[in-house]
Amino acid sequence: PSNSHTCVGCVLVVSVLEQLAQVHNSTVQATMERLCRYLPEKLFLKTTCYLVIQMFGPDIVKLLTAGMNADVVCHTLEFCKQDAGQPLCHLYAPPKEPWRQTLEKARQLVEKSPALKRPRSG
Amino acid sequence: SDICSLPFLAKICQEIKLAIQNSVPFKDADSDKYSVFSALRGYHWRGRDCNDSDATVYPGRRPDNWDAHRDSNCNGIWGVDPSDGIPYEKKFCEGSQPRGIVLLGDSFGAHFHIAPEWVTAAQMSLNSFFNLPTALADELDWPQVSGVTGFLSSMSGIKEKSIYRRLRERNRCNHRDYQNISRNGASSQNLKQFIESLSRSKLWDHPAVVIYAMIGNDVCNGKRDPVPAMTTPEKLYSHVMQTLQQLHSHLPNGSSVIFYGLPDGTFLWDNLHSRYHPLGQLNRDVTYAQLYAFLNCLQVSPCHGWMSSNKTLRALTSERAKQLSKTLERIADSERFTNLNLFYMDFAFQEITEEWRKRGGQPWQLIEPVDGFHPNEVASLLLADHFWRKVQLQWPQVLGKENPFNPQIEKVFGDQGGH
Repeated sequence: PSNSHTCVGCVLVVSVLEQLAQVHNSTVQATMERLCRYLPEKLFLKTTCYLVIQMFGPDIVKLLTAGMNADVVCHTLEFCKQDAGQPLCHLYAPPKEPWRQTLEKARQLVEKSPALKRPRSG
Repeated sequence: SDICSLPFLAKICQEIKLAIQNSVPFKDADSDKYSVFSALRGYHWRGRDCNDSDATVYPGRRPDNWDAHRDSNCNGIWGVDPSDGIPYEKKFCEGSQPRGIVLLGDSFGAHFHIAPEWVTAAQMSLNSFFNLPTALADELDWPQVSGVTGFLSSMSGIKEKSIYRRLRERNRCNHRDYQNISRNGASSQNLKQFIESLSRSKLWDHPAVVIYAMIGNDVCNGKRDPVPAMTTPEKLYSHVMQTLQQLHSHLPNGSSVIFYGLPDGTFLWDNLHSRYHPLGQLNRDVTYAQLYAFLNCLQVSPCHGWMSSNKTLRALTSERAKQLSKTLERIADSERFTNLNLFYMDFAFQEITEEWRKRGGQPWQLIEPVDGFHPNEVASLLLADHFWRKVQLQWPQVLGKENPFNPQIEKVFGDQGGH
């Protein structure tokens, strides 16, 4: 499926962000900037990282600060999609509340976000 | 959404895509398939070109006029000994039975590796990503440290050397004669898409030792039901015979093809499923079983058949792998080609696991930690050691003779210009 690799990439990056914030006991915003600083300039890696922060950073901050995990963040931001009739794919243990409720809460947090109108490929 | 859609990058993007698609170097001025540039299918993948403006100069060719005036085969040996007027190449390499090493392989052969420090927050620092650009330009592969064609010292500290380095130590005239024709996702079926990138001339080059190591993708895929998509023994036979026809038409007489069998991948689940993945080590919340289930759900697992909690599926995958290995063995035993000698070797993962245990290691330490699938650098080098010992013992003619002039070559030419 075309968006599957995007989903894996999103869960990986958000997991790293979450854990980096935990290790350094810092805010999500500061952690995103720290991660971009770690990346080399070559192949536009640093530039791309700052661009991603600009596009999706505010939503990621809201969701992680509200205690959502990487699976929920990536489904909410539509990097992961549940195909009709297929199971919802997740890396971490499912949330205590049913998926539908958790995702509904998360979606309300980022309602009207301009990031949700951007394409998810590439 | 796509950086290559920017007008000023479109042309270079197109050239990079073509180089990757065709598995040939991005930067290759004389189009001889050898490059002075490391990544993007350059000398990380095949011996460095020593003259990128002359297509008749490249590693592995038979010397032109004994390389009296130029190093036509890039092995660093050229010129004339002033004491007797004899060209060094003639003096040191004539009759030494030079051999090049060629790998036809998949992600294992190319050494696919995602560095754990890229995904482990507790280990992350400013230095963690310094090698990421090169790795991306090499398709996340590290052929320069692989078990077959690696020319750099091991990053894992293990003392075993790659097959190329051993072949070079056996005969310094083989310097730079390596080609890693591998691709992530390669199988017996799709090899035809990139085997053309192999550079070997029947007329002009030395014989080659070709290792055919398609060790997984004929039984591995990410499909929800992976079994129907596996290669059948009949299909494998047909694909391999086509490959052999092609090799026969390109390789000089005296070349050899050694088929590697497929491993029994049940060791993956058995040794990893309850261990924590690097992403789960901080909070003890992601095991390999969870990672496998996630990848299978998304249908992007590199090997649903073996990376699965379903014991029956794992056994079915192993059964098919065994049938395919038998087919390769049968081809090696029964088919004949005038230019090629065929051999078969089991993929001895069980043996190297035992060897690793004897050294005090655990089997899980032989698997790539991030993808939980590929044998890692230590495993690759232990396999290279096993390969070398077996070939030396059973088929020494494959490797050519040991060159008694190696010390003199080293004395006169030092490191022969590096790899």
